[in-house]
Amino acid sequence: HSAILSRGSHAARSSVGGGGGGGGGGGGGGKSEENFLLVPGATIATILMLGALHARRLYEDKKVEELKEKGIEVEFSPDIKAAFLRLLPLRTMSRFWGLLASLELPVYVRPFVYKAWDAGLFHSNLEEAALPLEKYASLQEFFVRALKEGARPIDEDPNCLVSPVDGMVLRIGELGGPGAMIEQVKGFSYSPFSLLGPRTSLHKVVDGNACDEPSELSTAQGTTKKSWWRLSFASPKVRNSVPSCQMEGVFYCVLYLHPGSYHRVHSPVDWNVFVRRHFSGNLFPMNERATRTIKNLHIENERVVLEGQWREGFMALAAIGATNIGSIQLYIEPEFRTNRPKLKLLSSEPPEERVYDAEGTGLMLKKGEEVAAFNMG
Amino acid sequence: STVVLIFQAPISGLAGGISSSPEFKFCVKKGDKIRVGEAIGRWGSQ
Repeated sequence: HSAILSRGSHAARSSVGGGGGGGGGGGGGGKSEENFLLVPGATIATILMLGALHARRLYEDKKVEELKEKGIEVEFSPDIKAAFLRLLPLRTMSRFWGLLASLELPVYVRPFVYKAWDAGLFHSNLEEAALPLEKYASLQEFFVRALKEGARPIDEDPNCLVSPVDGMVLRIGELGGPGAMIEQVKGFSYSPFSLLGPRTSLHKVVDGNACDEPSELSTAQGTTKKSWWRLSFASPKVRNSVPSCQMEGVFYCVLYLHPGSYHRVHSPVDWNVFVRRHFSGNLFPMNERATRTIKNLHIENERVVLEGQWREGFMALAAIGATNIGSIQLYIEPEFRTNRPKLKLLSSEPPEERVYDAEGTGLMLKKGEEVAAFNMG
Repeated sequence: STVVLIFQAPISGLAGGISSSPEFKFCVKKGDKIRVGEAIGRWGSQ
């Protein structure tokens, strides 16, 4: 930066000198030229700095990839940049990004922008879009686009649970007991109860297993905690289909959506949603790097939890927002909004909860049905 | 953005004293790319 400025100043002085006979007026012209060169100098320096930071990040990401290929898992390591993120008004930034993304684009520009955005940057298949690209008025509309009929066939096997999103499997596993945790990254885990909320029915599921002892299996008929919970909360259809003596475990699956992925959320099975919880938290980035450097990422960010019952028991789906994908839209509750300005300073406020259909049957969702969408900003 | 699913699924089947194998098994592994509608896990039929 100094070198550029120095060269710029020298060049300015030479040109002033070369002009000759300018007197005081010539000196004034040199100063203005110095100022003129200061701006491009600072710009170049900023670009170089950003380029260097980006190159370093690419190098680090490549190293992580190489380690993964060797089977070595990267451990959690908090860094100063992650701490700095807490100081930024990420929710405001997210909403501003949403505002920009919702601006209507001229029709002739749309295909170029969307092709550059998705196909160029994120390698999506634009041919899957339900409408011609010109029909999407803004980047935001394009981002939550529906797909052509049949683009995502739903596995019809009644004994399978399907993916609710297009994404990458980050974690899968079984929760062992009341103290079980979900691993965010090696070296850091979080509690599923923190993710779902203090009033989650998962407590009852984990605490009261009806089939702990094999001897009880063939005789249990609604006398245990688990069967009480099922009879209390399940819809008539669910009640009839639950075998009275089958051992069940609690499993989890964490799926990450890349920025270019299809961003609608579908139902993984036929189930009844009883409760929706909204946690108005932070909006940290959710990329892989953030996952291994920011603690409690999944339980600090704004999220919507749908909780209910399917034929095998408990089911919960948590959709977690991020800075760029800040708001979550629920098709089952169109008036519901997330990523709103926060009036309270405390980030640990209790979740806002809504019970669907207090009569106990909940909202019935079919396997593959659209439930929600992640919006830009 | 991220989606987390937490669910109950069969881990053994001794209904009516007849042993069966409806145990839930994930059919994906960590790092796999998956699309809407593709199976995450299955459990066997009796």
